[in-house]
Amino acid sequence: SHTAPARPGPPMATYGLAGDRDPQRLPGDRAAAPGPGAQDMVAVHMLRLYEKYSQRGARPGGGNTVRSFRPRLEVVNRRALYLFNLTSLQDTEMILMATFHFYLEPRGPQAHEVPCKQRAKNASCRLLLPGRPARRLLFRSLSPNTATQGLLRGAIALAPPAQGLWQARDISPIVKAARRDGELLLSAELDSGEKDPGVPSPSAHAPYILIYANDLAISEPNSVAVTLQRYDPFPAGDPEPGAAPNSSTDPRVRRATQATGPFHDNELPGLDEEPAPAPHSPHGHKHALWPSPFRTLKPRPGRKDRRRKGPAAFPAAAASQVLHFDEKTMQKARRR
Amino acid sequence: QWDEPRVCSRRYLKVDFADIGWNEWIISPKSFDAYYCAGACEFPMPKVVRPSNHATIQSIVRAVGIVPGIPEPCCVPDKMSPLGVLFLDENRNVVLKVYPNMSVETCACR
Repeated sequence: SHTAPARPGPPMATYGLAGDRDPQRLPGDRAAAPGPGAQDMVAVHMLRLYEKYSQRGARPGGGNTVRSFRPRLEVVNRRALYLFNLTSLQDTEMILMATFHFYLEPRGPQAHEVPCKQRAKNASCRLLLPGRPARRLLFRSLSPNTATQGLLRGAIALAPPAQGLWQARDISPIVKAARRDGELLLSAELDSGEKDPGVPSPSAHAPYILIYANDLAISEPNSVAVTLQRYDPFPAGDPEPGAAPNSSTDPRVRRATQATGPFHDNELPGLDEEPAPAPHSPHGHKHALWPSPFRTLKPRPGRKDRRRKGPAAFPAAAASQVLHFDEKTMQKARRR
Repeated sequence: QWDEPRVCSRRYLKVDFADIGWNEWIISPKSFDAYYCAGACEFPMPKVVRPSNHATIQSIVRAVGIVPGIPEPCCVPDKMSPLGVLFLDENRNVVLKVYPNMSVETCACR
C-alpha cells in the first residue's frame, strides 16, 4: 500500500507488486507525457513501469507485456460497481499476474481510535475496534448478455487504513479463472458493510487493474506491426469497404526492376514471380508473406489514376519479362 | 552517408514514430535509434564483420568462381536489443510491451 497522492501535483505512487519497489516521485513533465488523463494513477503507474522496464534486460513481471484496464462506473441499488472489460487481452498473452489497485478511504469516527492509540500505535490495535463491519472487495465475472450481477469470483477482506491509501491486491486467480471461462467482463465492488455507503464520484480515485503477461507471439515475425500498426489505407468513403487491406479489383501490376539476368540476383527461388517492391518500400516481399496485418503506408491513388495505370502497365510488364532471357535461350525458343 | 565505410557495418538510423504514422497511439518513446546494417561482405572479409563460418566458405567459393551465381554473404544485424513501447490499445487502455530485436547493436556478414 502507499500514500495517497497530494493533488494537484503529480501523484506519488508506489506499488508493492511485481517487483516495483522503487518508490520515487515522478517529475511533473514526465507525468504529463501521456497527454490528457496523464494525472490519473493508471497513466502514472504505467509510465513508471515503462521507465523501469525500458532498461536493458528488464522483463515486466518475468514477461513482456503489461496491460492496464480502466473501469466504467455503474451504480446499482446505490452501490458502486466498477466494470472492467478485459477483452483486449490477446489469446497469445499468458497471464502471469493480475493486480487490482484501489484507493481505500479512511473510516471515522476518529474518536474510536483515541484509546487504541494510547495503548499501542499499531495496525492490529485498530483492527480490534468493535462495532465496525468488515470491508470486502467483491469480484464478479459477467457474461456479456447478463445484467450487472454475475458469478462471484472472489472476495478479499480489507483492513481499514489509518489514512487514505492506494492499495494493491493480487487477483491473479480471479482473472485467470474468468479468462478460462471466457468471461472477461469483470466487476469489482467495495462492500463496506454499511447500508448506505454513498456513491463515489466517477473521477475520484478510480481503481484499475494491471495484468502482467507473457506474449508468446511477440517473437513471431511481424509482431510489432500486428500490435502497433493500425493505419487504415482505406479511409471512410472509400468505395471498397469489404476489401482486404492490400486487395484491389484492378489487375496486379508486375513492377520488375532492372533485370540483372538469371544469376547474381541473390533472391530466393520462387519469389521472382511476385511483384518487386518499390524502392525503399519497408515491406518488400513481406506483402506476400505476411498479408493480413501489414498495410501499406503509401497513399492509395484515386480510382481514375489506378484505371489509367493498370492497362498501361501490363504491356510494359510483359515486355520486361522478355528481358529475363538471354539471346541464346530466345533463339532456341524461336527454333522450337 | 558517403563517409560511411564501404565494408559491412552498423549505420545510424533514428526512427520517429510520427514518420510512420504510429504516433497517435504510441505514448513513448516518440523515437528510437534503430540503426541498420549496410556495406559489402567482400572476400577477404575482415574479422570486424564477424563472418560466420558459412559466410567465410561462401565468400571463398564466390571469389574462386567455380560455382556460378553465388552471391556475397549478406550484411545483416547480428546482435539486437529490445525496445519497450508504451501505447494505447484499441480500447484506449495503456499497454506496455517489450518488443525484442528492435534495435541493431552489431552487424555481421552471414
